[in-house]
Amino acid sequence: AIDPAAHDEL
Amino acid sequence: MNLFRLMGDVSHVLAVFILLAKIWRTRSAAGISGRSQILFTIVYLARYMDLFFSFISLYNTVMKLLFISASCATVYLIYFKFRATYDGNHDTFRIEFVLVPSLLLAFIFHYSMSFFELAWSFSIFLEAVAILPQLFMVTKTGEAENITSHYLFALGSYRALYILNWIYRYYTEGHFDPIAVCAGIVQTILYCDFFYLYVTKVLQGRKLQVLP
Repeated sequence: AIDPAAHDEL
Repeated sequence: MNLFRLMGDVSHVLAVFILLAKIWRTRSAAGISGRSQILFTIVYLARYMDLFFSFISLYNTVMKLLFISASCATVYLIYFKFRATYDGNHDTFRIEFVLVPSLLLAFIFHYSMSFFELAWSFSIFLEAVAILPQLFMVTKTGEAENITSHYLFALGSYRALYILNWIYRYYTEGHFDPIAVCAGIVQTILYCDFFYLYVTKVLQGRKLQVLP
């Protein structure tokens, strides 16, 4: 599952 | 952070600097698609708006600022400083053909219906196809200079390495980001034809030439 606020990649 | 991700980022930074250095040192933007560079600038600006409200790490922040500033500088060099050398006649790919579908896809596939999430999705889809004007230009002129080829190879490798990173993250953390993964696979597929030519020609000391 993805936390929408956590785009930790570039 | 894992080795694949780090190698992907290194490759991405390398690509950006190869291009900037090539234009700066030869004082020429010949053979470079300004349209692709505008698309990449839009990609970075749309994706890294989270700089203002989300902090992930110093590494993350520095890289984001680097990609935004380097892409703006590249666009400036092509369209202003070395405008006379820019080969606009061969840079004719219609960017609305990639901008509009990316926007539509972002409205269909996103993680939440907020402005920043839509912008993030849009940037992911646009990045996958942002190189098309450059590849179109290479096909149209029938060749690419070696440094341009190195740039394309480094830029294509970056997303391919990210795919390995996503496989690794899936097994180690259970992390799975379907939007980035699907777009990343499409992005890498677009470079496959070029990778083949790069290995069979450029690495053997010949110039990259495309058959008509």
